[in-house]
Amino acid sequence: MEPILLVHGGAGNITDARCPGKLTGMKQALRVGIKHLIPNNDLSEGSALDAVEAAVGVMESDGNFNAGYGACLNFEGKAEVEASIMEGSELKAGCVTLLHDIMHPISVARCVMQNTKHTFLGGEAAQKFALEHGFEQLPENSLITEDARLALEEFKERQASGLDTTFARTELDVKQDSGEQEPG
Amino acid sequence: TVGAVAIDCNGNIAAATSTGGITGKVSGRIGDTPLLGCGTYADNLQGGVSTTGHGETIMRFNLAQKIMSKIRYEGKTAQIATEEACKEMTERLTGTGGAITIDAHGRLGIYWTSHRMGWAYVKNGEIFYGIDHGKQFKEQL
Repeated sequence: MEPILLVHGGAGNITDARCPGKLTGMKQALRVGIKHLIPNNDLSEGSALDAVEAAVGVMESDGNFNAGYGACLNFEGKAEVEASIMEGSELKAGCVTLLHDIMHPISVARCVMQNTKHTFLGGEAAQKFALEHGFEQLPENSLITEDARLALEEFKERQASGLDTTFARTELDVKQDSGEQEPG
Repeated sequence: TVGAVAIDCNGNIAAATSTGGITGKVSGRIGDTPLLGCGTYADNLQGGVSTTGHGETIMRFNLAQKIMSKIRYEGKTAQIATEEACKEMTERLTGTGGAITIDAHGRLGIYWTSHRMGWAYVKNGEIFYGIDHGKQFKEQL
């Protein structure tokens, strides 16, 4: 079978200004990830799992994407990140949520899959697990970009002025509405 | 949100998704991304999916699993399954999103109901990519 690697870089109201960075970043993710799909090279025997982790890892390091470095901010101005990974031969999977100041949550998710009998870790326990397994705790707010700060400022201004803030409400019981923002 | 789906030469499929959520979210909010069957799914017998978009909508609709079910039980191709499930989600729940899919035969599905979705794939030494509906670009790997 011909190996294939397919990626996405998020959906929503992506502005024209953000398109070039996303397209460049996705192509870079493919170029790094595809090396893991080619059999008999120096990196691997051709692993779909390695390929998706590597491709996502590239985009997590790229501030053009809403993941890892460049993640959207919560109302308190913090980046809380989450990820999941799954392989289709034995249906093994790993998931993490509410991590902070860790660059590659996708690799933490894979670590959960491969090193625990559990599937999903969250919050402080997930953070502790990551650090215990060698992931670097970056200085506080290291994942925050200027674009993310500006987006939160704009969100708060819109909220204060009563304008539509699309789905990103701070009330947990908000009704569904029809807008969208970039990117969920 | 970012995501990836791959199939290797042995037919093994994997999927991965990572996100920072949405701007202004409540501290402690969890979206679809870490939820299997919502943001991510992979099964060599059916295919692999990674989704993106409005998390509350996608998790309530179980978008990834809906796509898999259309492939498994309705015999749909990855493209048809992805397109139908995304449209049904938005028709039912209003919220928008998209997904990328590779089925067990190596066929691709790419669709979104949002304004835009960035996507790209590499196959046979060529990169295909796009971000707007109806526009696709190609270049050498």
